[in-house]
Amino acid sequence: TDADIPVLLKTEEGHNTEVSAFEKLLNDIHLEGAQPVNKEAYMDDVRETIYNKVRKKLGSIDDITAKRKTKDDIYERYSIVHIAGSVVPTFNPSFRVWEYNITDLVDDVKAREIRPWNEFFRSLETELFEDSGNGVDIFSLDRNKNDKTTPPKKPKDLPLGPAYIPQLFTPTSFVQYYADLESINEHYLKEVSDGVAPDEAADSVFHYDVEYTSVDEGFDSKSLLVGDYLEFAAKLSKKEKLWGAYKKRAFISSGYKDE
Amino acid sequence: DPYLGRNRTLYGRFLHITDIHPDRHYGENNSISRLCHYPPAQSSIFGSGDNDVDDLAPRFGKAMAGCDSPMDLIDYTLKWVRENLRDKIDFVIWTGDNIRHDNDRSIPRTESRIFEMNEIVSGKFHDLFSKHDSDDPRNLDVAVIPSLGNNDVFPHNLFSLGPTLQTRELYKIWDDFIPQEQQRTFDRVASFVKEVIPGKLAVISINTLYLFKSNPLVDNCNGRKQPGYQLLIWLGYVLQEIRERGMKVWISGHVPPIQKNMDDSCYNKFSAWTYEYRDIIIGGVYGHMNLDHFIPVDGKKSKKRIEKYS
Repeated sequence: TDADIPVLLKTEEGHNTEVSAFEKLLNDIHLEGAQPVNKEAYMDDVRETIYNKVRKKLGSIDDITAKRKTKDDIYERYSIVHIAGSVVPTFNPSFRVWEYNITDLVDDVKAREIRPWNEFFRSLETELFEDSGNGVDIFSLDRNKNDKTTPPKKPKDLPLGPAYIPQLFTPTSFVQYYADLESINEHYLKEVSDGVAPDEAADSVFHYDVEYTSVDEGFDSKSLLVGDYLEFAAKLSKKEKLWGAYKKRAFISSGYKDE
Repeated sequence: DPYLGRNRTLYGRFLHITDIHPDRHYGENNSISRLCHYPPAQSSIFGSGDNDVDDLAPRFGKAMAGCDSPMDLIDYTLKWVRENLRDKIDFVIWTGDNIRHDNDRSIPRTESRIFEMNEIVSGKFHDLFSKHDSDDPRNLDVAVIPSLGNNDVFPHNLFSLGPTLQTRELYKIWDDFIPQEQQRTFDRVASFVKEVIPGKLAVISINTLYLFKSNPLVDNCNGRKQPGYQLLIWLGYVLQEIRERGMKVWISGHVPPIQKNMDDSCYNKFSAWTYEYRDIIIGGVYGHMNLDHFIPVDGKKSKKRIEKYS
């Protein structure tokens, strides 16, 4: 109700700054829209700070041979966060179908003993509701003693999983689908102006196409292991043409450019 | 399916879909410069209201224009999935934001409207993937694993540790997708795990808002009462159980767990878990940023950081 009342606004750099409530509101509105802003700058930042670092790390193998490090040691440090294009037309609508290895699955499933989960979740309930702690400093920036939120070390005898070595459930490829809205809307209007009923026109023109697949030019890999992604990141940090194609796909072939 | 003693065909394929953002106020031929909510003729603070053809909202939405999804885009997208993918996939990971953005001061979003739209979209997914000849609503042909988006909560981004009215309402909306034995733990952390190939493969749905630095209730993941701390306890137990069962797992959620989005302690701890359970975790799929890309996360470095700061 009082637009001039001062409030604290967290800047993108993480500092608090005092602004009027009205400015804060405008800022929130700006942040929450579906319109893309500075996405090219973000992608360039990803390239500079993340992909480039991966390339340097992979390239440094020769320097550290003395420590008997291999590329596999570097691959093992990483996991991949896959961030998807959206249906909302921030760019073009899109989604992905992943394919994964199910060879020899049937025999394996039949051989396995199946345990119900009830007992496990009952004991987890007790753990969760009892471990919220009474009188513990909730603003603590330090780790608690007996911190159960840091993981134990992976036992050495456990082999690497499907993200690192080809095996059952290893992702093998993906297909990225997209709806080219400009073309769909254009065809729709043409059909309607030709006298086709709107819903009939919609049925005939609306469709998703394959935008690209993981085996298309660039990725050059028959699997989607962490190592494949890291090698691809290294290539992206080096090759301009490949980077251009990657950004085009990041923006779902919408032709987006920062203003 | 050894639980039910039924045979099922597997295709070695799954769908990841995210950030649908349906907007029932979107109208074909409304003014794009007015968020596709109002006809161009009316004068407004948003624009001149002239009859510029380029400013008219198309039926299926317009890329990069700043409007959310027309309901037609959602319905025709799901129709396309029904006709082209439904019978060729094993499961669906669906990572949230099922309501329009909070971008129009004239039509404020309310908690009930947010839940209502989530219920509508959840119903559409259920209709699409359920087994139509079954009386049991939990009997789906294709398992669906939803997760919570930062726009799916009220106020925007703000979501506290459960049990709360919001976590209970969410369970009610998704109860056909969440295994029944997890109702109480879901009430606590709004996360769950689903076996998509019984005894072999699971998908974890993580409520990433408990790690998200834009959630005003998240200070860090070190204090015991912090939502992220409780979520990580849940995650640790679940990962260990999956390992003991000899299963593998995908992790899914709305906000990607990358440094830009998470409080440092939450980011480091989450990355450390994915590193130490690299024998079972296949990967993580997320939404929120609308850009199709991948981020490699150095889990060993995160572990070192935790050790350094402790």
